[in-house]
Amino acid sequence: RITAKDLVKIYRIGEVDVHALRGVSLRVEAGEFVTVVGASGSGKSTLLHILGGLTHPTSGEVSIDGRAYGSLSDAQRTALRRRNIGFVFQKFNLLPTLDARGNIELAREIAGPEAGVPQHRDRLIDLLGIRARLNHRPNQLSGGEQQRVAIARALVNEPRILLADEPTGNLDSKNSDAVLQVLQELNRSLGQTIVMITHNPDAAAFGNRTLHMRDGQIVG
Amino acid sequence: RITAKDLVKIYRIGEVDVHALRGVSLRVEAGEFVTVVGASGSGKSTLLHILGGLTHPTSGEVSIDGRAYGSLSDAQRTALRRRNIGFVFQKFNLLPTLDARGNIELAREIAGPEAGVPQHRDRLIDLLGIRARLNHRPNQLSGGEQQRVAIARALVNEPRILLADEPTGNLDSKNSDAVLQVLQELNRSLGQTIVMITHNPDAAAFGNRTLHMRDGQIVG
Ligand SMILES: Nc1ncnc2c1ncn2[C@@H]1O[C@H](COP(=O)(O)OP(=O)(O)OP(=O)(O)O)[C@@H](O)[C@H]1O
Ligand SMILES: Nc1ncnc2c1ncn2[C@@H]1O[C@H](COP(=O)(O)OP(=O)(O)OP(=O)(O)O)[C@@H](O)[C@H]1O
Ligand SMILES: [Mg+2]
Ligand SMILES: [Mg+2]
Repeated sequence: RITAKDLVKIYRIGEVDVHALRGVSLRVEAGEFVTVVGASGSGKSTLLHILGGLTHPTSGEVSIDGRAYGSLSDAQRTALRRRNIGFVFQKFNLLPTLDARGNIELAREIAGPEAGVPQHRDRLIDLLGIRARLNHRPNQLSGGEQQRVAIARALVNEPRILLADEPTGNLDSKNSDAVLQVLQELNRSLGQTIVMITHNPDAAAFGNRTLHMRDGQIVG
Repeated sequence: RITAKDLVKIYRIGEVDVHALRGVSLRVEAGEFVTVVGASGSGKSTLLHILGGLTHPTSGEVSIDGRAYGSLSDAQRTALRRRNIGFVFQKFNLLPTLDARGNIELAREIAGPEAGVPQHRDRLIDLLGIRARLNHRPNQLSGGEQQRVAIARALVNEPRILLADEPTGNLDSKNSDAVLQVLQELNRSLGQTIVMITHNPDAAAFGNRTLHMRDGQIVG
């Protein structure tokens, strides 16, 4: 379960304050599939990074299963994240010097004893249609192929929570449907908790509920 | 006018050949707005890079207004590209050390005497809704904001040809519509030639015709 209370995030650029989040509270129960929509710049990625413990809020608190990030050391927060959270970044964040296989394997190595089993990795690779591209480095992959490698990397350890930032933004409808079917299947059969940002209204419909953001707030 | 004849592009990865383009021919007349659709990995970005003179085909020829890339020196091809072609990249390719204003201004400086006028730049910035973000560097911008800066940069010199690789992939519907309206307006009022890759069927409908790609070929 993810709990967030009164999240505020203010960035400073020169003399100006950018209010990226203006007081966001939410609760995602274990096993939910929540989608997040809203205009460009409305604070979606900022929210996801804070939920994942990658960014500190200016004020407010996030807890994972009752453990508040603010009460943990950096090392403890990193360990919590590595064991529980898979993250698909809006710009993929693949390591440029490793090929697709290496990027996915690195995620398994980092998880140590919590690493996913090889059969799960192989099944994901086939479901996402990237088996023929495992030897390619990121700059030798199409945009949509990079995105699918990023998705495989996020899912390979069967994380309890998946935070996905526009995972179908670079995909055609056929591949997009395949990805959403995979996410829905993992949610229904493994009870994986998913928070997914999307601009695609059809993709938003895959969640069991949708949060709308505008100007740094969740709006009813 | 853009003419392409029998384009083949083969990448080599280790022992394996990847046939990204398998014989593509096309003609885009001056003033056309052509959209390109197709599955992830079907060769769309490869085609666009070759049309823009950024990548050499393995075989085949591209000509811009009758001048074949293959007959030009590297310096001549670069000059032809800078004067005539604006490119919106699938991953934006903004310079990380410059802010949004700097990225856009650099495009004007590079064009030298062919630079667009400041009024055109200012109008684009307002139409794309990025005026409040000009002091932000790319990693201080949302995904959709980076995309809109990349679009402004490509258009600021009023290039005769715009090659746009999924320019609305990271945008919500409102911003996406705004971008497509801008492109349609430039095409209709200035006669700007546009070749746009998109996964969004609604966006594809903005062109006067659509090319479908599958497995490295244009299919009827
Ligand atoms: N530098 C490279 N080296 C090897 N293979 C490459 C390279 N660039 C692209 N490819 C391969 O060529 C094929 C076509 O790539 P391309 O980027 O043109 O696809 P695309 O249609 O733009 O896909 P997407 O919709 O996912 O962006 C892909 O299968 C990709 O893996
Ligand atoms: N590091 C930063 N420094 C300054 N401002 C930032 C930074 N990161 C984000 N912002 C600003 O905060 C606002 C929210 O950004 P965020 O990335 O959360 O938006 P988003 O909803 O994900 O947008 P998109 O749909 O375009 O990806 C944006 O206006 C952006 O310019
Ligand atoms: Mg975002
Ligand atoms: Mg592409």
